[in-house]
Formats: sequence, structure tokens, C-alpha cells
Amino acid sequence: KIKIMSVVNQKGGVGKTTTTVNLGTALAAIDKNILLIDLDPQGNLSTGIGITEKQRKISVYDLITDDITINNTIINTKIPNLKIIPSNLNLSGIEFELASDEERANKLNSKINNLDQYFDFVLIDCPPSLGILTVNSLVASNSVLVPLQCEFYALEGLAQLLRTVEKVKDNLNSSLNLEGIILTMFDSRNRLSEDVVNDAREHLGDKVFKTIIPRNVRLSEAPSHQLPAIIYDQACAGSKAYIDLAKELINRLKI
Amino acid sequence: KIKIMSVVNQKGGVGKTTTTVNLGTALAAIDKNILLIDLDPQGNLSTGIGITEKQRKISVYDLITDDITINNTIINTKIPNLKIIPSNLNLSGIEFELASDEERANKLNSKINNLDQYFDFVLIDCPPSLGILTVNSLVASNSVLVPLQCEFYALEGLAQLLRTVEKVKDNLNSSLNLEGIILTMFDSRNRLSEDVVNDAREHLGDKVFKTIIPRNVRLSEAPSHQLPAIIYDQACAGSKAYIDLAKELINRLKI
Ligand SMILES: Nc1ncnc2c1ncn2[C@@H]1O[C@H](COP(=O)(O)OP(=O)(O)OP(=O)(O)O)[C@@H](O)[C@H]1O
Ligand SMILES: Nc1ncnc2c1ncn2[C@@H]1O[C@H](COP(=O)(O)OP(=O)(O)OP(=O)(O)O)[C@@H](O)[C@H]1O
Ligand SMILES: [Mg+2]
Ligand SMILES: [Mg+2]
Repeated sequence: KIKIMSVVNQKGGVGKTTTTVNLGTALAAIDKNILLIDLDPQGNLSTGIGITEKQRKISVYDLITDDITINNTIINTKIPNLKIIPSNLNLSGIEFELASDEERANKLNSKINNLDQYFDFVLIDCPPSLGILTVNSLVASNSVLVPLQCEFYALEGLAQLLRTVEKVKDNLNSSLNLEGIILTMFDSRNRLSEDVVNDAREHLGDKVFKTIIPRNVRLSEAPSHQLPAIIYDQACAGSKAYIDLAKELINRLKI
Repeated sequence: KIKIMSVVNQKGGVGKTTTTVNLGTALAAIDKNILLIDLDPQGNLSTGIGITEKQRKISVYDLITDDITINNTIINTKIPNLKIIPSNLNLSGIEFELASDEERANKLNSKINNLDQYFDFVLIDCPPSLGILTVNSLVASNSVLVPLQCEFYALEGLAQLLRTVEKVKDNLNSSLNLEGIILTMFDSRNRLSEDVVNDAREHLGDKVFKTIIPRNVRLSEAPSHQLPAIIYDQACAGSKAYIDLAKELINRLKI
């Protein structure tokens, strides 16, 4: 059964895109077939994977608003086993365009079932809000990954996010489950990071992945080379952590 | 003339809230009368200034959707010369609630003109999107501050943001002007930070403030003590940078 995972957190800058890029690449490296979907109008995921402006002519915007099938929006990346549906700026007006459409929450879900090729995982990178794009992702998914930055402000929004996931599960998509919380940007020099880790494990127990992603400058340098960190610098602490995370995810799912 | 400034960037986690809290506090410390408005449903600004849950019963949500006047939503903070209109979770459904309202872009603007007390500055903290809340802020403002994180992904969204500001100026609010770009989270150990600074100054010249805000762990610790960094640790590099920024802003405006 295909795992369709929303990578979501309305708090900004917590590592959603970095997680989607590097977890996706690590899973592809251990021979899983991966599809990434860029649901953020900023298109950081498309950039982080090395998709040029020209390759973004057809994007997830067309998938949501036109009659095009999902198979006609998927493009290859430079990375074996890894494909993507890119995003472009057309997506930034979507909230208004769908405002009076009864089916607005179901757009992505209605298309994702027509995939004509096999994927083990679909990872959907969401924008930093709980608006119509994130709701579309949650309705189309059967699993949720929540990157949680090891900072004080990031903890504030977590309860609201988990309530929203429950609401979507109860009203729109009963197959949706929280896969887990991924602790990101852990800084061993900052006592606060420790507090966030302890707090998260105390309240959420096993829902928090054991693997912690450290703050690592190579992770933020990689996008400027249009490469995932796992390819740009496989030996750095950030890449190793994402490779560990991929293994832990596979073990949890017993695949 | 009152300066109404939107602190805006659709890229998440770039330091919008941290800038609103600390620039606001620094201006209040040099005897300017300051009003902060928390337009983010997450309510990080209200938390960073020490506003309790109980004090958020009346919020900016009521201002936008009810007949209440702005003067009845303003509350005091522990900081002299600094007042706030807090936010609460009611705000997260606003995009949908206003979807069919012709006047949805003008809600804040229609109320802000009825202030019955004098402020030198109003700083509005925006959520990480270009949705209806950010548009309300831009329509109600005469000035825009853009925090720009010294990271690669953050540069990507800047052109779109500046185009949106122009669009609001041309169609909805001709008095809107870009005050400047504030470089944040500069990390001298990361060559990329240097590249972003040079890039920004090359393309935007004097629009980029000379003061650069360094990455400084005390800035991220302060919110867990419900205090601005300027009060939590006045001598740290982060606080000094925001105090310098306040002085630079005053010099630019020749007040
Ligand atoms: N573990 C890490 N160590 C250091 N830098 C990181 C790490 N993870 C992400 N970054 C950097 O931090 C910034 C924010 O990360 P990213 O863009 O992935 O977050 P996001 O949640 O997708 O942001 P948005 O809310 O805008 O979509 C980026 O510049 C990224 O390169
Ligand atoms: N100069 C800095 N040095 C170190 N940490 C910082 C700095 N500025 C902000 N931070 C921390 O980085 C995180 C992101 O900052 P902040 O929340 O202010 O950004 P934002 O743009 O308001 O985010 P959002 O897009 O979610 O509203 C916070 O945890 C904050 O404490
Ligand atoms: Mg992102
Ligand atoms: Mg904020």
C-alpha cells in the first residue's frame, strides 16, 4: 500500500522543505520509489531538488485547477528513483480561486488515485499555514510527518496543528494518521533545544522519532548548489541524520 | 504623522516576530509611543511580549470581524510606551470567513484610522503567507519592513514579495512604501550568509539597512521567559543589533 505523507507545520522555517528533500532522497537511495509534491507557492522544494524554471511550466497548480491527470505532471529529477510534481508562482492565488468551490478540499485527493506508476512513498511539502493547500494535502494523505524545530515559538503551534489533523481525520479523511514528530535544528550549545526535546518526548512519547536532526550548516548550503545535502555532502552530520531517519521510518513501517 | 509598518515576508521563520518584538521594544526605550499588532494566528508576538491567555480574550480577530473600535482592543504590556493588540486562535479561520466579503482587504484599515491616542509607530507582525491577513496589513500601512534571513531559500521569495507590495500600492493603497530590508540571522561561520548580504546590497542598495542582526541564541531564548531579548539580556549581540536598528530607523526618518 502506497504511503502518502504530508510534511506539515504552520510554523515557518522549521525544516519542512529540508526534511522532504533529504528524507525523500535517503529513501530513494535505499531503492524505494519516491514521488515528491511541492505544494508551496515559493517552490523551495523544486529548487532544492534542482528543478529549473523551464521544467516548472506544468506544475501542481495545473493538477489542482485543470483536467490534466497526475501522470502528466510528474517529472524526473537527477536522482534515481525520485520524481517530483513541481510548483510555480501560479499557486499563490489558489486560496482565492477555490474560495467558492464546494470541492476545494478534495482537489489533490481526486487526482492522486489515478497514478499509473508505482511509488512506495509520496511526500508532500506544505506551505507554512493551515489554509486550503495544507488541507488538500491532509485530505489526500494517509500519514502525517511533523518537523518540530527545537525552539520555543515552535512548541506553541504544535497543539493547534495536532487538533487540525484530528479535525481532518474526523470530517474529511478517516484514513489519516500521525506518523510522527521529527525534531529538527537541534543545537547542543543551546539549553533550550534540550528542553524542547524533553517536552516533546514527555507529551508525545513514541510519536517522536528517536533520530534527531542537528543544526548543520551544510544542510542550508546544499540548496544553493541545487542538490539535496545527502548528495552535496553525504558525510556531514545533517545527511547522516536524515539517512538514520529514513532507516527508522522503514523499521517503524516494517516494510 | 504616524508610521504604520507591516513586518512581512511569506518565507517562514525569517525573524518577523523577533524583529517586531525587539525593534518595538527598542523604540519604546527611546521614548517613542509604540503599538504592536499581532496578525498571526499562532500568537507568537503576544507570547514574546508576555501577554497571558486570559489577556487575549479580546483580540485582533474581534477588531476585524466585529463592530468593536480599535481603542477597545488595545492593551498595556509590562513595557512602558509599548501597547499591543493581541491575537488568538480565532484568527485561523479568517481566510474562509472573509472569502465572500467584498471589503475583506480593508477590514484593518477601516478601523486603524479611529485611534484616539497618539502613537509614533504601529508595527504589524504578519503570518508567513501572502493571504488575506498580510493583505489587510499592507492596505492599513504606509510602510513595509522586510526581514530577510541570510539563507539561500529566503532569497527565492523576495522578488515575489516585492511584486506583491507594488501590486498593493498600485491597486489598494497608494501611500504604501518599502522602508527597507533587514538582514537577520547572519552567521559569520557560514560563507552563505556573506553571499546573501552581498546579493541583497547589490540588488537593493540603500533599501537594505546597514545594521545586520546576527544569529544569537539569546534572541531565541528570550521568548521562553516571556520577555523581549532587549529586556532579558540587554548586553547580548542580538539586543545591541536591534538597538542599533532602532537608531538607524529614526535617523532614516529624520524624526
Ligand atoms: N537542520 C538544519 N540545520 C541548519 N539549517 C537548516 C536545517 N534545516 C533547515 N535549515 C535551513 O533553515 C531554513 C528553514 O528551513 P526550511 O526552508 O526547510 O523550513 P520550512 O519549514 O520548509 O520553511 P517554510 O515554513 O518557509 O516553508 C532554510 O534556510 C534551511 O536551509
Ligand atoms: N537573530 C536570531 N538569532 C537566533 N535565533 C533567532 C534570531 N531571530 C529569530 N530567531 C529564532 O528563530 C525562530 C524564527 O524566528 P521568528 O519566529 O521570529 O520568525 P518569523 O518570521 O516570525 O516566523 P513565522 O514565519 O513562523 O512567523 C524563532 O525560534 C526565533 O526565536
Ligand atoms: Mg518550506
Ligand atoms: Mg512570526
